[in-house]
Amino acid sequence: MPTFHTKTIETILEPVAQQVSKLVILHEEGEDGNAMPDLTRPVNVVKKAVDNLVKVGYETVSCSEDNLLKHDMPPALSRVEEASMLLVNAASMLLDDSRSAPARKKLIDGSRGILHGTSALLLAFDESEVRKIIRKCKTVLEYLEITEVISTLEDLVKYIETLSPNLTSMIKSVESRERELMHQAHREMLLRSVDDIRNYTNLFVNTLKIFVTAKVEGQFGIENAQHNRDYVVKKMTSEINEIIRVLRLTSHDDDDWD
Amino acid sequence: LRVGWEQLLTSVKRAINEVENQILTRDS
Repeated sequence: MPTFHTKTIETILEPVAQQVSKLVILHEEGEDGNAMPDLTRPVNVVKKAVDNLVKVGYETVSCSEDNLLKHDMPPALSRVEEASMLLVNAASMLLDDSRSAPARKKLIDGSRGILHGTSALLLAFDESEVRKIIRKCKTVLEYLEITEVISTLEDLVKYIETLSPNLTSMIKSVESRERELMHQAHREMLLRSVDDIRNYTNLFVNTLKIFVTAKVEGQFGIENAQHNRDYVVKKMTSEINEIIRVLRLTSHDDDDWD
Repeated sequence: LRVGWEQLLTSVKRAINEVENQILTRDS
């Protein structure tokens, strides 16, 4: 049985995957030699759903600004469309011969094809979602890179005001992704990094304040303040890079359909 | 077997509708 790397993908594809497996086993064991029912109606219902999906899919491709998504979607849509035609052909062949072995094979190939195609579509979307989260992480990294230019309290206030919503949005997205993942170890890695970032955030603001105050007032200990600031920035940067690494790991895992 | 194929096609139809829903509700 295939495994799924997100809960959404599992919820959508697991029932189909299980039933395809059952029918493949019956077919391979030659236990499906009995006359087949007329499947024209359910197959036409599937074809109509596929036609809608393909239409919506191509509309999305034409509107999207995500080039990888634009690249990945059309082959998956074609695969679903071709698979749907196999089902239509099979249903038509069964009308002529309800025991037709080639028709049963086409039914199985069509069902598998739809499973593969929809899986590829969902993966393309999932990877696109992951890229969005990674963009949020990179935005925060860019903010962290410029901490050394903050030298006045006014700069500091502006900096925190801009960084905070970006950091919050990044953390929310990563937490939401963590809840979606099936891979326990990856979930734990993301949670640990998010916890660390949360813990470092207060420290980060404090070290910035101390550094800026020391600089403005020309206080003794500026070097120490700078060292503390840089240390916390380094830690936060490292955790965000770890999040990016784990997010990328999960987007290609467990693709063992065949 | 009849029930098996009809159930499968029903599941396939449901899955396709859900995939379509995912595409439509995805924020750009």
